[in-house]
Amino acid sequence: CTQTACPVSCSNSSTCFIQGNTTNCSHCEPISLELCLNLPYNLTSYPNYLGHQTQKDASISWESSLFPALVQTNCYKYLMFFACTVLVPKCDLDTHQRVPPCRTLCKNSKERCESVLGIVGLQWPEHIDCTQFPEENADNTSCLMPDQDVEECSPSHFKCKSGRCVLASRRCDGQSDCDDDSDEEKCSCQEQGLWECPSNNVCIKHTMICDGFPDCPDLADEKNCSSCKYNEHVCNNHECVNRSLWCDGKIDCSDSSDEWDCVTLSKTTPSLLTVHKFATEFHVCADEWQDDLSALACQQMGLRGIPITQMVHEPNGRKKWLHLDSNWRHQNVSALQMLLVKGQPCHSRSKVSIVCEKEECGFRPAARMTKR
Amino acid sequence: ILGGRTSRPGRWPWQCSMQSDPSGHICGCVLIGKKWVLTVAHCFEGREKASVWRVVFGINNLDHPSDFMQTRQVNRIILHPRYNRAVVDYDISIVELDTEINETSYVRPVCLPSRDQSAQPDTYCYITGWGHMGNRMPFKLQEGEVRIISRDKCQTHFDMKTITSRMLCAGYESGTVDSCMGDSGGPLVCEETGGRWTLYGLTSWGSVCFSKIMGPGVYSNVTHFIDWIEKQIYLHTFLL
Repeated sequence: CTQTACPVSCSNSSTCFIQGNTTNCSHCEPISLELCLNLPYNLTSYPNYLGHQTQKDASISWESSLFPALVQTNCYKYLMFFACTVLVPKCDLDTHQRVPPCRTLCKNSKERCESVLGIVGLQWPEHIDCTQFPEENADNTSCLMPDQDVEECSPSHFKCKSGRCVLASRRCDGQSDCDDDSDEEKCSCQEQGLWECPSNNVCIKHTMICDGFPDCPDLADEKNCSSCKYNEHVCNNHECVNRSLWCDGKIDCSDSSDEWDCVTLSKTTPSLLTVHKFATEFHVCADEWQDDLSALACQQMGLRGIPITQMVHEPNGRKKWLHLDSNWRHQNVSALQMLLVKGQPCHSRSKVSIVCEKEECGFRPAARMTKR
Repeated sequence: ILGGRTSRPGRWPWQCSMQSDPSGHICGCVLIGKKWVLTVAHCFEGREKASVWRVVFGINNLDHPSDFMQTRQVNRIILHPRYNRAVVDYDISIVELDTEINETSYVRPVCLPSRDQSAQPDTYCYITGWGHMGNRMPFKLQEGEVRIISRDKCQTHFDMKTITSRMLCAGYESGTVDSCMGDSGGPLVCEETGGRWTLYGLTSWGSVCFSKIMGPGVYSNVTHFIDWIEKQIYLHTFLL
């Protein structure tokens, strides 16, 4: 390599490491640059014609901001296509080499759009010298020209009826950006092929409904997603799992949500240990309780320190209680709920109450003072 | 960090460095528990295997290991399942260390915000990292004070990208103090009453930080991910 390290584009190539050069290390990779996801090809090869070593470099480059801004001026129908051929050059699957744009495409883009840039005091990117690209139909060379049906706007843009490209984020924003106002037409989510959050009218993709990740502020996109039977409980990802499996220490929902929040403390004083086993809330009988079990409970709640344990006597308590399994000392378990069983008498008639400490965090050491 | 200053050793005890051979420091990271670190998902692009990484804590000068330094190997990398590399959304990951760190005044976790605790626009917070300074890469940890910017205002700086609720903007319109390449994954922390520091952001993306295009930096919005972070840690501590 001429540099001390292999370029990122060659980092996965054994050729680069073994032979110490970058020859033959080029490879095709899928296009991930958002601006150029609607090209008639989907593989690219780096470095590109602007000198960027990776698509990440290209995505944060000056040019990847410049071209989309320029495309809004409608200066040349195929400007975005040209921009993408230099930002993410097509990769030839046979040779793994990049395919350049044709010189004519480059020249047309420059001639029609350079003057627009000049108006706002900017210059055409200096790396783009059209003479480096081959002429169309030149011997033994291939180059890219746009088809008639090539998409003029990038995926980040909305195409006005007039053909102009405006930023997608400006569609339906209450202000006309297209010269024919078409960016403010058909603005409902339904007409855009999207789903509308009822509380704030934000549009989300249909694939985001019932996917386990809330996207609407009131979680409306994650409601009414499952119909579980009477003996089942709903998982966070909307699967149904038998209630008897809830908080049994084993994962039954594929997203493990049946084992989340199994151990909590009541908001009352004293704070009673509460376990959500069988999808029902139980208090815990104090028979045989030990301090290390309190420590485990605090850890499960994300709290640390040495807990304070109290036994709260409740001779007439009617709330359902859980009891330590008679065999609990011989069980090697990681979660408290695995040690608790129901249906046994609580001889002490006392419930476990715990006070946990919050984990120490966020404090910086005090600044040291030195005598001057 | 652009426009920052060299930090005093131990001033940011939660700052850590994600390192991999042969490059050394690649990304910043933040200690949130004895065995758990947050960073951004994009740091692992092309380096997804846990075994190639090590995490260094308690260090100020990358070139001069200190007595307070602790190094841990990575046991597990948990990328956010919705991470989208094309638009850099959901840019967050959790790293499980092979063994717990020893908590000292130089190595100490930061607090995470609660679900309803978000960084308020116009408040001032700090970013830290060993990223590019505009003219060179530093050896010593840099810190910079940045202002939290509302999402609407931030969107006006990034015509080509959507600022989502998973993102948080901070910095200045002129870009005078900003994070830069190599700061990714590092903390954006704000001081709460009582002198406690809370992690609100992880350095994620922005304009080319030493180009003519200025603007704020964009950080992963930690508040948005609190449920996911807590559940992943719980799952991998108590159930797997």
